[in-house]
Amino acid sequence: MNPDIRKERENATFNTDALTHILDGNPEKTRRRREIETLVIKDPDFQHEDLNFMSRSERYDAAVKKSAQMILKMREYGIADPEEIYSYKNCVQRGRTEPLDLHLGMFLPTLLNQATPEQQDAFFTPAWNLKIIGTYAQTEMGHGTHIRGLETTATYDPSTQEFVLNSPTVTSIKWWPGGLGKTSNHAVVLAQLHTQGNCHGLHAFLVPIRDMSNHQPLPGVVVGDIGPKFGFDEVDNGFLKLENVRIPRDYMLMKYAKVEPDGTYRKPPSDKLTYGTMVFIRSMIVGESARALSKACTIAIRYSAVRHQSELRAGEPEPQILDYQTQQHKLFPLLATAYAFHFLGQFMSQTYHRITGDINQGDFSELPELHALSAGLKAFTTWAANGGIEVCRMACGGHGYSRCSSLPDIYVTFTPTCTYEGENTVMMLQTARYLVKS
Amino acid sequence: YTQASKGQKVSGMVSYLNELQQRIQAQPVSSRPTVVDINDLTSLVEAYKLRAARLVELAAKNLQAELQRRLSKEDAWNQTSIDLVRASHAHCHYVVVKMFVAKLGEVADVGVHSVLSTLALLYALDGIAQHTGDFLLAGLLSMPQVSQISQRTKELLAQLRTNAVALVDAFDYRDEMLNSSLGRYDGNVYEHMFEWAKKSPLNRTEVHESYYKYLKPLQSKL
Repeated sequence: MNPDIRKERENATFNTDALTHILDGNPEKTRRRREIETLVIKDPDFQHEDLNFMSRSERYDAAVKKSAQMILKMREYGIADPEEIYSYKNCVQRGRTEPLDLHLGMFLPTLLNQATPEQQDAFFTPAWNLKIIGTYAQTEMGHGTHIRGLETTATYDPSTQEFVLNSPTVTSIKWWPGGLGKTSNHAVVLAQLHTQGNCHGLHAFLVPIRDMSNHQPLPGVVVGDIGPKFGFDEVDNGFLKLENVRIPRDYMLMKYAKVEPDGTYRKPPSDKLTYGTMVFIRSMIVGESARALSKACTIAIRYSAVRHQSELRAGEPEPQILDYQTQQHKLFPLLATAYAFHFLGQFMSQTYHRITGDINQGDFSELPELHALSAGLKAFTTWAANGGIEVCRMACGGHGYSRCSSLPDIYVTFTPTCTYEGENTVMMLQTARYLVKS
Repeated sequence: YTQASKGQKVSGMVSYLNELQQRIQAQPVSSRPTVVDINDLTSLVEAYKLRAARLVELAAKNLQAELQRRLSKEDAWNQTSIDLVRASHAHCHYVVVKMFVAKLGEVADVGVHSVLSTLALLYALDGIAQHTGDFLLAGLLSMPQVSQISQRTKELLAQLRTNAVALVDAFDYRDEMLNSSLGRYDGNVYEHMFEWAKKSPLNRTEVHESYYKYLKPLQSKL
């Protein structure tokens, strides 16, 4: 071990394991997390060349291979607890996103939450067994956070009891969903429902997009990869243009809102239900902010303990750069922020579970505040973490620019959190709305 | 600064330091009551709260003023949105500080509690330093306190220096998860960087094919 860093650890005034237990929640969670990490890291099936040395196509290929093996191994080991699934997946993909992310994180939960029992019988088990590989297509090329502005239409045809899905303009082409370009053969498509000459707003439709036997795009479906991005090289973020694609009436997810065979529309009991999902995702993102920033801090601070540079006193050996007050002032407030956000993430997760319990009892009273708070905190933490990762990268000097530091990857993987799941400024204004109102 | 503080004029981008000297002399000691005790976390949480409150009030009043002047509330909202975002930001900041301090109450281990308290204090004071204007305008801070906060922050940095590596160790990222030469647990950064670089695809051959395709022909032509 490098003598400098050894000395640092010998001088510590507290027990790191004790703090790790607090960060994990309790000693048992630490033990289990480490167990899962060892399971993955020792697994030869998950070994591969450094992704930084691969082309984009090879990176996507490696990610699909790992995802496929991950699914099998999770079944084999009986990993079913959502937190453990998340932890296992995070280990396998090393914190990167993967082509099946939306299948696991959005498509399956949407079937669970918005499909009728009959629809679940038809779709859930094949989706669980990856016969149906789905994604969640909401955002359009010209429309993002303001979902009421989405243009894709689903028009009911009572004569054939089908919906006709259409992308009327270029700006209505679905754009961004992970796994949409090359991986998925179905998509939950959010579209404006038109029946009996009226528009009833956004609803979810299950749309087959590729032939399940040969994966070829189906007639009327134009689908593909949107091309290289700042990061997310392992994911086929895709585009989807629907040219009057017909789907049976019971491919509309009807657990709440319904359309009768004659085209009559039945309203959902409450529109607050979709807010619950948003709050969940934003709570997770707060946790992500903590994780990304804490990784960046770990790299920058350990490196600052090892790197010696310049002179503090003439003629003496170069000091560790962590001894420079300016270096401390760059990094330590960010370290404090990482801890702050970690505890905030724990609070958000606990609050979300508590309020979800209330919601199940029909008590929505706290949902508006949690919705407003989660929107603001998602923006607040992702902005701060985003800037913080860049400060950590620069604090490592030129070496921070090399992929070997992992800091560029952490940055390009994290920075989309500032715009997806609600653009941050819009999120802040949602919180403001609640504040002004309160 | 040193030159300026000795009265020697400085020019260019730092010329405002010349004024600094006059301003300090001219500034009477502030007699306004101050709310924040910069060493007391509970007091700091209170200060964040009052700052948020003030910004929210400010945004709301501005919105009202816009409403009086504008017919549509959408226009008024848009014309106030900068204030509104600031208010939300302040609100979120208050929540983050409040949660951090609340978490301390759950920590039993003395050593851990001590280092986390130092971190929480640094986070709170750094936040105030970054948004000094808000706190000053709200009357939550006096001018002398601004300097005290700066001084206190430096003390906290020095205090944290001892535990910096242990604090990141506590995040417990395995090398394989961090995947970083610079952040390796054992600190053998440069050895690992060299090994990593040697695996670069460009190094698969000692002489890259582009040499035969372009450089060698170029040399023969010149």
